[in-house]
Amino acid sequence: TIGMVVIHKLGQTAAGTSTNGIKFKIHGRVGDSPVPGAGAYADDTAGAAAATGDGDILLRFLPSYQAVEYMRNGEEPTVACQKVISRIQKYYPNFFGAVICANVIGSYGAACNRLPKFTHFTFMVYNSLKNHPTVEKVDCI
Amino acid sequence: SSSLPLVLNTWPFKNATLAAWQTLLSGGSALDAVESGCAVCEREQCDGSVGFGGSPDELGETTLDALIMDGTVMNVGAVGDLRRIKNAIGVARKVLEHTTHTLLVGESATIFAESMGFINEDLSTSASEALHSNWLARKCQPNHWRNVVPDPSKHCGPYKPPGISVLNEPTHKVTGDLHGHD
Repeated sequence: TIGMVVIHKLGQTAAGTSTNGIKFKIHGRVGDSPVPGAGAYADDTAGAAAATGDGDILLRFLPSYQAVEYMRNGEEPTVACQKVISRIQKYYPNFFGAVICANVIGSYGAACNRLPKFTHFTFMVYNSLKNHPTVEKVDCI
Repeated sequence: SSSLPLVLNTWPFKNATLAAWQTLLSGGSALDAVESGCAVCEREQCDGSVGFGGSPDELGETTLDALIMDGTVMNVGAVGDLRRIKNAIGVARKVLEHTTHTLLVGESATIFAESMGFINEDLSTSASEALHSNWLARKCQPNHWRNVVPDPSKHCGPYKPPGISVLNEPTHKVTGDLHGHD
């Protein structure tokens, strides 16, 4: 799954996802990706976010909506992402998932749920302070 | 806002990031950038988790999900369980622009996509077919069933809930009394 967040220089936000889902899914299964507020969410007045991972679990917690609402309440993007991961961890400590977050002034962050084989999450950033697409990494919590 | 514009995406899908950025540089909107970035991953089958030829379902078919959201007017277009159409994010954009709906799913979403000019084509590849046949050979492990018989951790389906009588037995008592009704 790719989840993408874009903030235009004039402040317009957009978000999106595209995926072929999980392997060997039951015919007809849809995960979090195409559901607004789950796979991705954007609101010019607060920011935008996108999620990736076990879509059957993520879908139940609307992670990208929740992250945007945390940013609306003043949380920094990294903290907003971490709080979303923590919410899910309480119920599903071993879920596979990560969230990327960006606020309306262009700050960004990410968070992921630490698993034995998933200790950091890699994402891409390109903004006017960089002169090429840059790989960044966060340690999972 | 000194660092705007911003493109951010999950996983190290660099070509998607670049395509979105270039769309912005050439005057595209944030929505155009999301669509072009995600479409790159659909074409390049990013790590096998995006686009055609990946993640076959139990029947061996690849189905796609995509979403695009405009944060200025809170408009959304999405497709779920999209079958036989490669450019899922492109169809999602058409849902946003040409309907008042938010999410179209399954075979009907395919019909909508064809009406918008998208090509109906097989999304399987030799890679997805091999993935699926290997899975069958491994007795369908892993799978997403639970609380069913036969034991899904050992066998392929078809499955049904435990304790249920064989489905072709009537689930009500047949009396033959056509006047015994309420």
